[in-house]
Amino acid sequence: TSICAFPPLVKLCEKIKYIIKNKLPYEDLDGDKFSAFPTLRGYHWRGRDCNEGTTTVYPGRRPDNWDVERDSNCNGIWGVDPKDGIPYEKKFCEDAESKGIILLGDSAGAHFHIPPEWMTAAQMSLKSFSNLPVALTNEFDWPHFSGITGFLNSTIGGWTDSLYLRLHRRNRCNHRDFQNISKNGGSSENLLDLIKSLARNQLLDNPAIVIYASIGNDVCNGKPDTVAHMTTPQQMHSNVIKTLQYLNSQLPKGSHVILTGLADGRFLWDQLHSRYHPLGQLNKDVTYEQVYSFLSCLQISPCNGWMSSNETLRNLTSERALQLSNVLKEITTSETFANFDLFYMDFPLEKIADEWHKLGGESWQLIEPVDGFHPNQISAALGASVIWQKVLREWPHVLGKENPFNKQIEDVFKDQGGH
Amino acid sequence: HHSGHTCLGCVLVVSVIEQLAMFHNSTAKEALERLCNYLPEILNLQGLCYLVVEMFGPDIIKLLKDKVNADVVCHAIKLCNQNAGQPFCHLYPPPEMGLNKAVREASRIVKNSKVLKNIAGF
Repeated sequence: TSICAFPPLVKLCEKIKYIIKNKLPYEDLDGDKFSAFPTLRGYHWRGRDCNEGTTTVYPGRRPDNWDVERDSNCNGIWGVDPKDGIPYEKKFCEDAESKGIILLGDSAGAHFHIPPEWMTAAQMSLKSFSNLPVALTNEFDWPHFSGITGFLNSTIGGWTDSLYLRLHRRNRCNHRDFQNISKNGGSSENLLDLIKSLARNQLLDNPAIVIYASIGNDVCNGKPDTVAHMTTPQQMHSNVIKTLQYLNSQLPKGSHVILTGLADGRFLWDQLHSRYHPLGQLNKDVTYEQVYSFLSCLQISPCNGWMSSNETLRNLTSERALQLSNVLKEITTSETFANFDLFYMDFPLEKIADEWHKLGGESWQLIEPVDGFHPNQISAALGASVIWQKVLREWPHVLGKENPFNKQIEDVFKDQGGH
Repeated sequence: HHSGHTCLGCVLVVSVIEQLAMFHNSTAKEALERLCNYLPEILNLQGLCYLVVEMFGPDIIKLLKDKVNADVVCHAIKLCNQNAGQPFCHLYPPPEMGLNKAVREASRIVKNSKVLKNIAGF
């Protein structure tokens, strides 16, 4: 506080406080909520701004005058075909049902990850810490590899697959139209604030698919009396309705919202408790059970309910999670909104595990090794595939049709300016 | 929460130093230097690491030389605290003599530490 009272730093401090509070890009010269800088909530979190000098140029907008003069929606498609004088954007994207993907979520959605190499003596090297600055400036999240908005090849094990990449592959006009509005600790209550950082103009932008996925923090906290601090079904209902009402006021007509249920975190204890944590592998002296107990003792456990040796407590936590998922499910049948249709899906943990088993893997390999809590890169990628298949099977209109001009777009615009 | 995170950070870092020394068959001092050298220079991460080493390095080295585990080191250098009426939080199995006694003995080893006195004053 005292440093921020120093006159030359007042404005900088205000900006930093604003950024931290609102989770908006730190470097955003034109103030359109999109950035050409990767970290600090930049283009790792939402599609790269291709023009930082103009507020009216950003990913996800409907093209301005068919982008004859410039690429107003940053999808890499602009100009006029010299052969027939038709603007490329009109030719390739007019009937393509372009849409973006937006995640409203928690640390799992933002893809929290601490590389195990950072605490494994045998694997430590200059190279293993080279990604520390990116991790620090991305809040230890890796949204650019995540299952909903990931777009870069994973450098943290596994592979990258995401709903965004699949939506982009389906229709290349959707290039760069993604937003990862997530934060560590995101719950139905605090997402009400975070959602204010959503960048969607009802009049100017394309519709969007919003995935609402707060998969644990409504039942997870580090409090010793953890059950008393869990969100109640009534609170959940009220919070989610408020969020949906806000979305209805922001999303263009024709959007879609998919509510995801909470995960069943008993999986964590069942798979990990007797295994060695990376810190315990050298001397075989630290199991996940010890890590969980240590975090609970320090009152910094991300989830006392599930990261506990008390089976009754783990069951109670799952019971509440199920009740909250049922609230979400009930909302999708009882509520309607003018600007989007609404769907519910369970968090597909079992299906992800099944898919991994088919590939020869074991369940414990789906959990982040350092924190013993989050879904890891493999889970994220498999999750993307599972969710995509479900949506394609049950609600295909959500994804829009396949763009028949994809090949031509690729031929003319190559990688569309990259990501 | 702050104190919990500080304690966790301390136990993680001291564990890593201890394991680096063990893995490379080196001293704790060499392991500390090795760890700082692994960090990138960007964001002054190496500089920050050396600053922390400057502050806590001598005490950590002394304690690790005495085969004290990371939990006990962090309690002895006051980065972990035992709250009134609460047990000692620990990651590793407690030493044979018990945590209370081990922490008392470790605290004696670093009782003349200037940094700890300054921290206590602060």
